[in-house]
Amino acid sequence: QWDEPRVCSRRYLKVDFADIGWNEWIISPKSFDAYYCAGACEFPMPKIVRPSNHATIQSIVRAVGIVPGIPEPCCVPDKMNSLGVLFLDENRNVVLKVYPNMSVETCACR
Amino acid sequence: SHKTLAQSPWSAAIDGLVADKDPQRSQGDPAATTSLGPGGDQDMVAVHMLRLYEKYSRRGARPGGGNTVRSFRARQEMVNQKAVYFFNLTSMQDSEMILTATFHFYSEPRWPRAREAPCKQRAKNASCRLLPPGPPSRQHLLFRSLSQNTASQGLLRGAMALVPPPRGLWQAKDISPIVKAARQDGELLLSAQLDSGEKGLGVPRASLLAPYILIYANDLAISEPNSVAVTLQRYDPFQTGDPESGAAPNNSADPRVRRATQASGPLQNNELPGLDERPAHAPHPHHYHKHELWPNPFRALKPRPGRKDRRKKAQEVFLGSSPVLDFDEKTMQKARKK
Repeated sequence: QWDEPRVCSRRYLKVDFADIGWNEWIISPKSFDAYYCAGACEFPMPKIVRPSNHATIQSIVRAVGIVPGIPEPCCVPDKMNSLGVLFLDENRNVVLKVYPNMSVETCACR
Repeated sequence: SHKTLAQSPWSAAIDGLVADKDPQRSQGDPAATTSLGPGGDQDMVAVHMLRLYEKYSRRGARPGGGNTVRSFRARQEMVNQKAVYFFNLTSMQDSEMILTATFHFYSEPRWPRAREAPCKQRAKNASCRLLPPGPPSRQHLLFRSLSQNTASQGLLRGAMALVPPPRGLWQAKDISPIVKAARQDGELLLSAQLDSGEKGLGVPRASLLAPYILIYANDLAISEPNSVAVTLQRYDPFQTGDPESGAAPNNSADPRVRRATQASGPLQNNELPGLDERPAHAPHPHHYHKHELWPNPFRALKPRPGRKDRRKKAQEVFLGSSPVLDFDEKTMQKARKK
């Protein structure tokens, strides 16, 4: 964690279903790389954080300081990937579902 | 990024699959015939579902063009000496739009018994000739649907003639209209009867050969916020349910080591609880610096021990050093002077 950049970026997170108590009915995968977003979205924001126009203006308003109480934009997932999960339903039949937005591909300031 | 399968009854069956590299199975449509015969003794539902999962995980091929595949196992009962298979489809969600439904069954050629030609009286002792068996008997698939707990046989939804296969193999039939119509009428209990027209032949099959149904669907609610919790966040139905355990309702049976620690009682200092036990063999307990436990790139300056302590330490080090090095008194005095 010590050498992660301060600016908004994707951070590594592996989610183990056993940690959240779902492993009894999830057959596969046992764990997956979910990632998460964290970091600053301060003015001036570099292009790498892909700010929306609104986020850019919000950061300027905050930097100028005339309007009090405006927070900096948030570092949130931008592009995300789906994940197929094989699990047992209540009747112990095997079900396959493809859940969208399960792992982070890119982060952005919004 | 996917790890090995959870240790569950399925993993044994599915492991069998992973080890078995049947080239034929890895090709073509899963709903097509496969050549696994009874000798394969694998749980076909598990094998089929795992194959769909791997296909999606590796190549992103959406199963049946949708985002959900539900498998339904058969419950086998004998009705009028015939095996009837019941499928409980109630676990299907309202938001799941059925795309296709397939019925998978294992069939073998069924040869009728050889027919005996009537023996003429006069030629009684002549061996009676047996007529060659006729063509393999045709099989029919009959589907009925019923709502829960109705006693009737249910409404006939479809009948299919089956072409007897040259040898035993798994076949698949598209039963989408049957399942869609039954669901529309709210009759989510489906029965399937493999009827070959001959009595007594409906001998129950081993469960591994029991037919199964796959329903490919598109779940419209899967893009809703929190959809993963709607289907996967459950309260552990297998737990004994002892409220005393204080565990979170959907906690897994095997307690995992928490990565964070709970402060037991008011915080007195910033030390992590449970870390102040010193190893018994530590020589100078009061010199035992806790921060030496954490590898820290910045070494703190250690306070210099007093002159006497230094000399004593040197001797201890000396006494404790290897027995090989020892000096005579004169050398020692010189060294001390120095």
